[in-house]
Amino acid sequence: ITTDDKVTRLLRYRSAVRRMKAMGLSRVYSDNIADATGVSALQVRKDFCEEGVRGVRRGGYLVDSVLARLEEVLGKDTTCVFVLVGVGSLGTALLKYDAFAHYGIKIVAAFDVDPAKLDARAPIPVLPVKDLTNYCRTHHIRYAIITVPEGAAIEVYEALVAGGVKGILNFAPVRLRSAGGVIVNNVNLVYEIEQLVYFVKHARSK
Amino acid sequence: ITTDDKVTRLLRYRSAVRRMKAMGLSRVYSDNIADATGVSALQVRKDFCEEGVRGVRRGGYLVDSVLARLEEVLGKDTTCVFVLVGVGSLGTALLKYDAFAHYGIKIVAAFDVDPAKLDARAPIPVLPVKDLTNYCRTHHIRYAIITVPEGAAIEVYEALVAGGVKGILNFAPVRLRSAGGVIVNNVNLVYEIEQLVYFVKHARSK
Ligand SMILES: NC(=O)c1ccc[n+]([C@@H]2O[C@H](COP(=O)([O-])OP(=O)(O)OC[C@H]3O[C@@H](n4cnc5c(N)ncnc54)[C@H](O)[C@@H]3O)[C@@H](O)[C@H]2O)c1
Ligand SMILES: NC(=O)c1ccc[n+]([C@@H]2O[C@H](COP(=O)([O-])OP(=O)(O)OC[C@H]3O[C@@H](n4cnc5c(N)ncnc54)[C@H](O)[C@@H]3O)[C@@H](O)[C@H]2O)c1
Repeated sequence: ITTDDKVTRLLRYRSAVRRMKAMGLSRVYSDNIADATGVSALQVRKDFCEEGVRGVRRGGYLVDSVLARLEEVLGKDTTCVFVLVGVGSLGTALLKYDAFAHYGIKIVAAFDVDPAKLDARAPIPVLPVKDLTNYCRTHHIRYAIITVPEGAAIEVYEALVAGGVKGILNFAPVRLRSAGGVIVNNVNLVYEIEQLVYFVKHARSK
Repeated sequence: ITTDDKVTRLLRYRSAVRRMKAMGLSRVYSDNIADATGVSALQVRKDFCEEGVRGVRRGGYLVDSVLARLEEVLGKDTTCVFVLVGVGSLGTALLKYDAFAHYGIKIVAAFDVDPAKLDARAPIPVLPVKDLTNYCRTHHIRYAIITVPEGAAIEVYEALVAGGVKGILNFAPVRLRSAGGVIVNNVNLVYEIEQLVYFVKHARSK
């Protein structure tokens, strides 16, 4: 059985090896993967050995065989369909980010409460938030991204859960809890900055 | 001596109690802090006890005394001055985010390679990236945010390090390494989504 920490590492290896493949590499070494993911080369070799990723005699691993084995272990990578709620400055940046498609991440619809933002005929339609629950239910949406202001996050979360959504990426600085089969990943950019600042200030004293 | 993990928790407690104070609360309980930060109430009480945050007789903690003690432990919160490099869709969203100011985070200048984006008279001036190293050196900039495309991230990183910057928040999907007294925090939104998707897919089997 794969532990959560190992899964996180395997996902990073897959992401790194895919990028290497996109650069034209056909063979990779544990040192390359270590540099790209921040995991030690020893840990990479150990994980690969445990998960049945075989190396080649002359050293290193074949890109295609690493990816094939990781697909078996992590599950076939199907396209994941997301909705996004809150088409403000952060939501708009995420809607424009076409690199998501390389990773099988597809945003199919967005929702907002501001009538000026609504546009049902846009490539990614922007629909009224009052239709959110129904839309998720009829389209069997499993994933959502929340980029609404702090004060609206909980009501949007509840509307998504009512629509059957199972995985939520939340950017509002309010912690939404994973409960009842719904998993929430809270990304708090302020925490990221506060942590950076603390460790810079205290790095000198180490 | 405070470990890294405990520091991360204390930063979260401070952030949560500040938000509670902004809501008008004068007293908080370990359960509130546990809900807001995702740490167990027991761990909150243990950390507070170890760091000398005193509770009150009738239960809970006074907001002002928690914040005063955490300021002593974590260091006085001075305003942190940042530059941002790469004024594209993500960079623009971060420049517009006025909540950073509540946490003492101030972006004073931005840089880009595209002449159409330059505007030295904007509230946050957008300057040519060729001036980045000099600007950081003459203004004693210690922190930077990188929101340039993947291919430009390493050269921007090197220009920042040459300018004396000590802490970098990197959004480009390339891992920049902390080295030589410079600390880099890599935020990879694709990893966040991949991890969410994996745990939703595998949640059912638990
Ligand atoms: N912009 C950033 O760089 C940044 C950084 C960190 C965190 N965040 C967080 O991300 C969230 C979005 O930030 P932003 O800067 O894009 O804000 P914004 O104000 O630009 O956009 C918010 C959008 O949400 C919409 N909205 C409000 N209530 C809604 C509701 N009930 N249902 C649907 N839509 C609703 C608004 O109409 C608006 O379009 C906020 O919670 C913010 O704290 C933003
Ligand atoms: N937009 C998103 O939602 C999102 C999500 C995850 C990660 N990212 C990452 O964040 C970064 C920025 O993404 P974006 O969507 O804002 O891209 P973008 O193309 O909209 O913006 C990039 C900006 O960087 C500038 N630039 C390019 N080379 C530069 C250099 N050498 N020096 C200074 N400026 C330079 C460009 O002129 C442009 O203004 C990318 O690395 C991207 O992979 C973006």
